[in-house]
Amino acid sequence: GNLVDFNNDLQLHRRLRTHEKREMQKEILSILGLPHRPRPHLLNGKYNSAPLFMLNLYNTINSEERNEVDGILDQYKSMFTTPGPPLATSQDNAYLNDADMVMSFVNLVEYDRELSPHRRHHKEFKFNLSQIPEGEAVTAAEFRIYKECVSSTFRNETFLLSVFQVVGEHPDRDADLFLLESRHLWAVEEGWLDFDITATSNLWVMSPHHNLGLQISVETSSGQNISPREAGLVGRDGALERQPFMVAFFKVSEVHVRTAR
Amino acid sequence: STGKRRQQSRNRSNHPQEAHKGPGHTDYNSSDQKTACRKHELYVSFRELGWQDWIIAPEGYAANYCDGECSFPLNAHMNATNHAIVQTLVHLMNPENVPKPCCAPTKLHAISVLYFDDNSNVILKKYKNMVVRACGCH
Repeated sequence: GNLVDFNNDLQLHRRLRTHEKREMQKEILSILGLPHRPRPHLLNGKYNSAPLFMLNLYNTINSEERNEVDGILDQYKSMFTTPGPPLATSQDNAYLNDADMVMSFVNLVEYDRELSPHRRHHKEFKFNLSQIPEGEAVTAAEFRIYKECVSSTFRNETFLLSVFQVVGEHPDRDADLFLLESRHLWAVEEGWLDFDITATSNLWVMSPHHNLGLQISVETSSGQNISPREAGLVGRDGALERQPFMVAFFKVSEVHVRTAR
Repeated sequence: STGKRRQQSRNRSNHPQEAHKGPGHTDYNSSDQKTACRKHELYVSFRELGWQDWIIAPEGYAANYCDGECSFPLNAHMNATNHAIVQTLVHLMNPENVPKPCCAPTKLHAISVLYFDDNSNVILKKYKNMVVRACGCH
């Protein structure tokens, strides 16, 4: 049953009736501040990098009570055969200490759009920030993308990875881009790259119509545009636990008042 | 007298039979003990609620609750506010109109919940005051 009272003489150890269970669900949802029970469309989502990253954060904050959650974490981790789940950095842990809520967002772009020849190697990323609970303010946000070691033509190359915020879209010409950050990468380096997109996320939360996503581009040291995949950057066709995603840290800015029922 | 109580406490801890009674145990008679305000264990299982498809962790949590009587003597092992003592006195003087103090949580603890939203984004949220750590009379 749902209710187990170990000390009381009466012992409430019984299975809840259907309507009792429904009431119980309603009450617990209310405590969690949710208007309804979420119905995620998971398919492969459970095995994606974003949930793994979040599990890692969960593990960090629950390290004191590790024994209680190890079972669940092991269950999840055992689902992965390939190495390299996204680990939280010390910077993430610093954000985490100050956060009331952390949220990871999966990339919604399923198919590459045909961009102009000038931007044919650009990759697009979009994130749905519409379900952020009211009263939560973004304190930090990161865009995370995994880079694998390059062992082909560009082995000894240095790349310039640029991350842009899309600030305007037009039907007849290229989108307007705002450069957020450029970073030099060694071809042989491997691991998660994180880019600070705090200001961009704040804008997206405050004005959802400005949320037109991100784009990335990669250039070689000679200025040649190449596909991010050639530079070892993992995209949708890569391993699930290395998919790019976005993570945001929130602080409650309003007192949550439960409405009377 | 605190001195006398300390002496009693020392004597009690030296008594071999008392070792099994656990922390905070006092020698009130058994009927008082049964009805006294105290913490009761209560586990809320997300799995039993059929939510394992959207709550990733934890599987459930020990919410606990407070229940019992707050009447003189307000048990020495339990937290009672100064006002609870006054409330008890006024209740004794006017039991028809003035209720006894309430048995309620005095120490609460937070838990973190990791769950999916409708868009398959993942939320890790800290919920304050979810677990009752200790009960007392207010």
